[in-house]
Amino acid sequence: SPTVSMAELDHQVQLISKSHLETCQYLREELQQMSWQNFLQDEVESYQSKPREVMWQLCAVKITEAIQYVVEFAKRIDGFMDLCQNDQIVLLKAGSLEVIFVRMCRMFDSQNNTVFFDGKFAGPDVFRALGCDDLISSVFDFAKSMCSLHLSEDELALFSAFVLLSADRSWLQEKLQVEKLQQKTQLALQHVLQKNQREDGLLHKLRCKVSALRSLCSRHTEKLSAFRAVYPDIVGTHFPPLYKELFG
Amino acid sequence: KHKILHQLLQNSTS
Repeated sequence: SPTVSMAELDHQVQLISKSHLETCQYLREELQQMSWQNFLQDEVESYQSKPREVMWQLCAVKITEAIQYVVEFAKRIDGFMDLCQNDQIVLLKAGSLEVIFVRMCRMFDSQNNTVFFDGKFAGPDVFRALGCDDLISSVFDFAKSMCSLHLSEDELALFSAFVLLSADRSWLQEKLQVEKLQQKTQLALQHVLQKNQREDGLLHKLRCKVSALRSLCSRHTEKLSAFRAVYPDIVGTHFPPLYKELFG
Repeated sequence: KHKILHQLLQNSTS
């Protein structure tokens, strides 16, 4: 691989961190200010008593909002827009939900096991009406374990870009180009971990997260197809078109 | 096929 100077790596880190901060939907300070706002028991019960399809639709809307920010993040990654459009779409289709799960640790309160959702912090019980308790509990476990790594914003930015630029996605036309971008991002990630004096095993821990992310996303797809089998019209007419494009 | 995604990618970054 071509040699990259420290200055280039620093520049890469700065660019990706900036793109991340410009597109992260909520700043840490904003989330901190809201951290005391948990759903009250009657609010939790009101989510739990929603019809399954209404709760699914609400979550699809929230995921779609978050995805729009991920698309903006991708567009601002140096080199992403130089890829052919097929590959931009392949990477976003496969990776945008993964990036949302990575970003979720910023909105997660490990102490209370709650995540910022629909204006307040919600525990897993808020999502009961979805009928996917096992998936929800895995998503919460994942967020908790990501939180335990205490990634800084620049580390999180680089890891998100690394996940998005996965060169092993199916249907890529210019795999080599994506590989180059991912390698460059990995070097920048290694560089930032070193610069922040993180422990040696952190990169390995992050690599393990990649397979956990894939498993979460494929389980989301399974749950969606099971839901669609029962409520085809709800998905067809009430789900956000972007959500259907990505996961349909 | 991916009409909205295409559109989002083509919109200039705000």
